[in-house]
Amino acid sequence: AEDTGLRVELAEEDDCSNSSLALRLWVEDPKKLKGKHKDNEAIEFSFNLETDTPEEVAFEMVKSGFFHESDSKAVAKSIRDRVTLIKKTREKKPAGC
Amino acid sequence: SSLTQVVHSAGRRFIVSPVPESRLRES
Repeated sequence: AEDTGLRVELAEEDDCSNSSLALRLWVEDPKKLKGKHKDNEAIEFSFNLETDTPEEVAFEMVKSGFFHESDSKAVAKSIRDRVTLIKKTREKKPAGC
Repeated sequence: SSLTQVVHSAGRRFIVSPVPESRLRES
């Protein structure tokens, strides 16, 4: 959240059994967002490492009214950063997480 | 619970719930 003001974390333990993850996103630093958004609300969603893209999820969140169009890049970046970290963790610990 | 709201968009499900106080950074 240090640069986007958004925080993304695993909503459930990653058992590495499949490509689907449960993630949770919320606004940690409202001052860093440009458009209207709902404070104090966490948005939980599933993310498939093989088929989903952070941009697509961000677009759906903007369409659903969670964030303003001007923040979709920040939302996508926050999701991308977390997914990249999870992929690296999975590569390091192939024996399950 | 009444505090949780489910939103569907293009086949994706978003579950909205309050962020626990402990997780909110003091702004």
